[in-house]
Amino acid sequence: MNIFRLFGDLSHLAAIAILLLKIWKTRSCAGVSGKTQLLFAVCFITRYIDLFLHFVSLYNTEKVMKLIYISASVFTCYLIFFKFKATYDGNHDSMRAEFLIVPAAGLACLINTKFDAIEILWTFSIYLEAVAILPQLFLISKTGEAETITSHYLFAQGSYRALYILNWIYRYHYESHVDTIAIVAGVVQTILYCDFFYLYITKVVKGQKIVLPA
Amino acid sequence: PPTQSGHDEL
Repeated sequence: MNIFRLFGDLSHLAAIAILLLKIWKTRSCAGVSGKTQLLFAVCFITRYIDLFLHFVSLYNTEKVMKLIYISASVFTCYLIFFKFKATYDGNHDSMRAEFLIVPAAGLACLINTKFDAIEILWTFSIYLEAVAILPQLFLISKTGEAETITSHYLFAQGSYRALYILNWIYRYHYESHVDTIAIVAGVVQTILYCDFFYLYITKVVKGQKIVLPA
Repeated sequence: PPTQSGHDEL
């Protein structure tokens, strides 16, 4: 464990918590893409499938973190599609999730480190996570704005994988560890946030709201 | 050379 990965995981936890708090406190999921949250839930379930296969006691923080990610993302989807369904902005959340899921699944079958079920599910989860934020960014471009709290959520969500890139550099250098598929997908994922990062740094930090076109 | 060991990250 290194500082980059620690802060990356904390940033990821913060993003999940910020979004949950936003929806719970405002009792509304306006401006939130339900499809992105569904895709994240699929990512966690397919990546941490080992939790369901051979359940071992919660003997370490990693198992607890995996359970937190899965339960929090499923609960978020429940809030969006059931509890606060009336506030779900389905018209603007119109990016076709199939256009993300099918290529990720196909690519996972073509490019992977081992052709076995668990490994392909893990690879699918990594590829899907790289593009899972697109429906959310698409929704913001359709509505033309993002609530400040949603911007904080996106900043934390984007920072998590950006910090993981630093973690991978650290591990390559000091532990001579490399996970090529995760690194390539993580770089693609972080690049997708660049435009948002620019808007966040130049606007939200100064107390302004993100309004598109910038 | 760096080794491609298992996936030990979240």
